[in-house]
Amino acid sequence: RETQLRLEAFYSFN
Amino acid sequence: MLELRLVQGSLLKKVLESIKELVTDANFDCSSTGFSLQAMDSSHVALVALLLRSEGFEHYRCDRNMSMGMNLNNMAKMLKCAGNDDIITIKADDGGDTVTFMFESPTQDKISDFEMKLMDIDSEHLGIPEAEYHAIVKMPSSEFARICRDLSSIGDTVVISVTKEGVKFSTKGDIGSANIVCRQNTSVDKPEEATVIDMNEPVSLTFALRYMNSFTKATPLSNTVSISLSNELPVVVEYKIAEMGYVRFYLAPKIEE
Repeated sequence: RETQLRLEAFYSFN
Repeated sequence: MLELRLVQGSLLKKVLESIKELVTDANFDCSSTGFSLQAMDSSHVALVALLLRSEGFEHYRCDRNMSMGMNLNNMAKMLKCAGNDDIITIKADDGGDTVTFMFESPTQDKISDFEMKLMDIDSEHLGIPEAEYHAIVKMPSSEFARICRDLSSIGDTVVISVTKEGVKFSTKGDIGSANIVCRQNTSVDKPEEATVIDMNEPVSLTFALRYMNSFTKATPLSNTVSISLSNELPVVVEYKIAEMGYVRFYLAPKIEE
């Protein structure tokens, strides 16, 4: 199955 | 005090049409650099970053940095009332709770102003560092829109693979599968019709077509689109706004469990 990653997996909050 | 006069008002209309499906509410930030926005969709899978540089406005006054929370659907409703040839001016007072959009017809015989209530939005800004991408594909924006639309009638996801041979868009669904390969093609008459593939390393990533299709709402903003891909990063789909800036969409990939 494919899992949708979220942006926070790559970038952090300022 | 903020006063931004945009002669090509249709640009702002097109910008709103391109992002209102993805994001409901967002803060527009105004500084000496320009008019900008960064916002994620509600599921934090996609992000839109908009920049309209101050130099692109005929008149740009922004006495202090301001952040204005707007409902994008409501803003789009108001901007729809501007004619395509109208000059649009955005006005706001420091600390005020409204923004005014003024529309002037090219012959100055009709002047309208629409005042919209601002809203308080807690926005979380993601820090997105500059990245080296494994591959950057530049292609006609209408071609990219067509591919995303065609593939979404077959499947829910698209695999974008870049190799020396070209860029391949693939999908699979209940009724079958599809592959579309675009080769580098720089010998066309007009540069905006070219497909240019700048690849350092082969890359292959899977994305939800629903989001890609939403990004293609920005097609009227630019004849070309650039798609930046790295194996470990979200894709960046960028539409340049002539002499003003850009709308960039970031989309996190799907991975095999």
